Amino acid sequence: SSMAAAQTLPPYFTKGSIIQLANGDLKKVEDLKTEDFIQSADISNDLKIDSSTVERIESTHSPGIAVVQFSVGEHRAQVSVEVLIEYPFFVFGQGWSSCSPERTSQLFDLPCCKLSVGDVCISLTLKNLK
Amino acid sequence: NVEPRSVAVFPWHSLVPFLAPSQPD
Repeated sequence: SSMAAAQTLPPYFTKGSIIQLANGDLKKVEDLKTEDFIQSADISNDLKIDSSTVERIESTHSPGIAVVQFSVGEHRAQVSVEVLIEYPFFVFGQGWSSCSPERTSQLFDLPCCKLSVGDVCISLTLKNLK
Repeated sequence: NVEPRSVAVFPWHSLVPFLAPSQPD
């Protein structure tokens, strides 16, 4: 059911959730901009932004679950992630995007775009990762 | 009277998936 799916996603994607940026500023989740993530990563001691380009989106035999294949970072490492179709990724210059923006809006009231092949999502890696 | 309510505040990095694949040597 949709309730079960909603409960498996963390609460901070719900519209109105308060998010603290690295400089201490508070913003609502729906108001976050690309710059907020970039500036927060800039002053973070241990995190840095990595770009993850969507290469493929596939449905699975499990309803409500998709596999998103990303090309990550300058080394273009291939990473496949199994996600709920309502899971929102943050796309550079666009904002929250999911495989099913209708479901994301329905469950979280979060304004959301359709995640598409070629979208560049914000992801994080650890600084000084050897 | 307005009762003070605690409001959850989430750190910005919670919202970004960590994707840290093994880097080539």
